[in-house]
Amino acid sequence: AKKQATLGAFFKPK
Amino acid sequence: MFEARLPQGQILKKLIEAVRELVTDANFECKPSGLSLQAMDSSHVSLVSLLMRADGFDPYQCDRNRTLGINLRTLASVLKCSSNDDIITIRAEDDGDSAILIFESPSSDRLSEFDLKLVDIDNEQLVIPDTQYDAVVRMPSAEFQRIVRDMQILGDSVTIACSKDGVKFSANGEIGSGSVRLKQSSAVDSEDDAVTVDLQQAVSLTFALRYLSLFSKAAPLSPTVTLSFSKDVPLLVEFRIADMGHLRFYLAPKIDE
Repeated sequence: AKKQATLGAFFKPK
Repeated sequence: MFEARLPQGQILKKLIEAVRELVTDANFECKPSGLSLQAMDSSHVSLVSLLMRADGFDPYQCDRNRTLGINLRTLASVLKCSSNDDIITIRAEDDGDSAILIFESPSSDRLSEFDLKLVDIDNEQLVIPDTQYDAVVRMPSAEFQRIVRDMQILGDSVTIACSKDGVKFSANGEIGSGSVRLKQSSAVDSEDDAVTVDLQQAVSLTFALRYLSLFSKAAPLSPTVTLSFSKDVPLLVEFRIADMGHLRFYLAPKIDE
């Protein structure tokens, strides 16, 4: 099964 | 003072219609170079990034940087009071706590004005790195919208595979499975009708259809859409806004547990 990732795993906060 | 007059007011209407279901409140960043917005949906799975350059407005005046926090549902309701051929002006006084929207009919004989209260929005901004994507697919935006709609009858996820042959969308669900395969166009009458795949290497990723469906609401903005993929990074879905900017959506993939 696949799990939905969130953007925080790829993009850092400014 | 900030004042931006958009002769093609319907661009703003289409933009807000395209993002209002994804994002409730957003900060419009007004700078001398233009207007931008970055906002995530409430689950932080997708992100909207809008850019409208100053030269797309006529005129555009921005003496100092301003942040206008606006509830997009309210803005969408107010924009419904404009006609499609209206010229739309957004104005904000330096010390004001509201944004003023002015709708002007093409013959200038009807002028309506709405004063929208600004809201304080605490919104987390992300740095989006420049990415060399493995595959960039360009297709008619109506085709994208149709495929997303068709895949939704099968399930809530779609796997998109890009190869030298073209791009394949496939979905699996309780009722069965299905796929749509688009080949690269060989000869088309108009560039807007073409499907092109710019491939560095083959890539296959899985995404939630719910978000793609929300992104596809931007189709009226542009005849074509660009999808950019790399292994294990968010998908970039881009609609160009005439000659003045873009509306980009980023979507985190579904990954193996």
